[in-house]
Amino acid sequence: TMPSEMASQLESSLLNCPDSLDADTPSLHQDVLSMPHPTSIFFPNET
Amino acid sequence: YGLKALLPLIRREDQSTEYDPSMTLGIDLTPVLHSLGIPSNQQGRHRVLETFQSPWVETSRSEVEPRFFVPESFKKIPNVLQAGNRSPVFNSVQQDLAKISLFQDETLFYLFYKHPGSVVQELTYLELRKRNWRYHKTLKVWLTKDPMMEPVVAPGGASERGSYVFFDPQRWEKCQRDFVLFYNAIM
Amino acid sequence: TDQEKMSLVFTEWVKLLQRVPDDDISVVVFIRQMIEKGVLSSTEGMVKFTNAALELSVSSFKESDPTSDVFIATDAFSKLIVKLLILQEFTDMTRADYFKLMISVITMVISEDHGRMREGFNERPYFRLISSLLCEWECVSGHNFIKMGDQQCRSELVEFNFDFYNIIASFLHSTQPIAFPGFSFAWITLISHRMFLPKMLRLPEKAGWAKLVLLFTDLLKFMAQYTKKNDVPDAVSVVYKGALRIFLAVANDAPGFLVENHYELLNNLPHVYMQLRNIILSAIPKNLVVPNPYDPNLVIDDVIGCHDAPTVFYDPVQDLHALKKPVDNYLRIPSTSLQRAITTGIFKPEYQKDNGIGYDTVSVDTKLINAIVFHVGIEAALEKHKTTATAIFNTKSSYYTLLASLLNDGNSEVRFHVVQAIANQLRYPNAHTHWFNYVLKNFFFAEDWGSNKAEIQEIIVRTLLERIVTNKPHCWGAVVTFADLLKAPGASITTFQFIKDVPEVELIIKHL
Repeated sequence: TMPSEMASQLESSLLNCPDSLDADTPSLHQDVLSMPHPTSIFFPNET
Repeated sequence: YGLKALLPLIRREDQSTEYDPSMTLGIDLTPVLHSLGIPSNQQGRHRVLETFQSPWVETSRSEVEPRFFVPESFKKIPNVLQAGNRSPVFNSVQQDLAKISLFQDETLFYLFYKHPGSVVQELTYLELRKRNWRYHKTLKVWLTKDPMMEPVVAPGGASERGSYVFFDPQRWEKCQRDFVLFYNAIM
Repeated sequence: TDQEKMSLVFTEWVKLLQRVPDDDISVVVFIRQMIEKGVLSSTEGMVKFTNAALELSVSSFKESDPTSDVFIATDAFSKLIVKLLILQEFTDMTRADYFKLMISVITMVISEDHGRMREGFNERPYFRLISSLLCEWECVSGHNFIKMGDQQCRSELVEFNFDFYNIIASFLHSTQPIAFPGFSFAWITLISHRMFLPKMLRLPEKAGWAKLVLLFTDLLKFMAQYTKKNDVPDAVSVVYKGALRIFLAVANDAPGFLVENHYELLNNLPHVYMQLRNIILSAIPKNLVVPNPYDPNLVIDDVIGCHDAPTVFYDPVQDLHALKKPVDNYLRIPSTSLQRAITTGIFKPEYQKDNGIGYDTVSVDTKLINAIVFHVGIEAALEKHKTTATAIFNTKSSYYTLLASLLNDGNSEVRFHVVQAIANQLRYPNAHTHWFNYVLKNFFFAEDWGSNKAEIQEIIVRTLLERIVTNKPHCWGAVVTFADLLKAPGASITTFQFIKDVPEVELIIKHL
């Protein structure tokens, strides 16, 4: 049987599980192509 | 060690009392393979580990950047769009309209979808309209009239039926469709 | 204090990287100055700096607004590590030892944090550090480090590349779930990382395979340890789901890895994971076309693939230990004394708990039995290649009689595990599948088992059936062998008493 301390550590690991955003390629310095600007609410708002 | 040991596995009413059936008899793997991007009839054609997002579907909600190589000759190209040694930027709707008119349709679509809420999204909108593309507010895609066909306006004048060329951002290509276009849906 | 000085230097580094692109001259100058001013010139300095940088990265992660970029410092540290590996001249210490030292410090920090924080431990910054390190390395190592201008440096890095991945793999082995349960889900995500797993699978000369098998074994052992039959903790169930997807991805991209390592992987796979076992054993080498195993006219002897022996990455002879000599000697010249040495040498000194379908303990050394069976199969296929097929497709051959004597002299438990070990070799069409199909068929229909005949037949039917009643995939060899038993002339097996005694099974077999 899994010791209870191990079980709670495993649970905690599950809660903190890294996702695909955590695994994405880092980019520290990014030249911003374009400044923010209010656009139509009908335009897609997610890249 | 004999056949009776298999009974708890195969007896429907006994399932999940002695063994976890999802691990013993297992599950239908078709949706799992689908979630991995492995079509069931073409295994091995496409390598999935190169773009593997996460071991679990629940933590795979965004794409991850795969391995790629950028040759040096693609970088630090001087004076792109007269920007000198810097990368070009689009920060003014007034001043940058001339630059945006130099791009092909596909580049405009790319910039439109890639940079929401920005000057360049507004610029590409204006330029595409100049080129007779119209943006469909609910479908969130761009379309233009098929020059081969004249549309038929509906009685009442709220819509027309005709042949249009759509740009599909998922498949990244232009495609022709017959369509009923409501005028209040486009901008 | 030294710690404070190191922290200041690292903080400057993080700020610099946010202002300039990483190939800016100021980045190179910064590193040069770090080296010239002796920040990293001693082992002690390196340890202190790594400690300081990691501590800052982790605390910066914890203190950052979760909606902002929480990994700025961590990513900067990964980039620094790669820059240090590329830009330094390694005179006092090899590049590999340098990297090993940094990774050891990182391991110690994880260990200390994990032990101190217990359920409060957060694996994410450590995950990000290794993930970003893998991404940064990928960036510089493309096309054999073609971005390196200096040819000397470039060839050194090409040589070092294997060490890089090997050291990361060793790190992962040290931080496996059994040791650091609070790091488990990050760990599983790292072993399957897109910048690690495919690389390890495709290093030249399969250089990454041994370590990969080790890591998969770590995962399977953890799952085996804590899988109760009907009371799988939720978190372990999630681990299983992740493992399942990883193995399916490997089966798609690199089936050869599963084909050549099935023996080792199965040694650590809990028996209750029947579908996962089938996934590993159903792997087929790329570009091999396999005839329909359900074709009633299929004759295994005519299948072309059965001429060729499968490639084996790990030779099971290494696991025979004291029985290596008796087995090899028996295969050359069988004798009853050698036979007895083997059939009595397969027991464990004491009972152990196990998680089987129908049994809770094991008193035989199943790994040894698997090794014997597999080794005999490998030798048989070699013999066929050297001489003729009749040398091994022959119930009087030493290869056959060795396995038969294990059944004859053994009890039910021995028989079961031997038959299971044989069934593990019934895979895609190859020389092993072909020979073991012959062995099992002959075992089934042999007339010289005496009163043990029914038990042996029942164990064979059970073993094959459990591999076919699962959801797909099903092993080609298991299906073909079972079909051969059903198709055999004479009384249908559904008339056998041990099958009629279990009506549900009788129904399934009639359906099949």
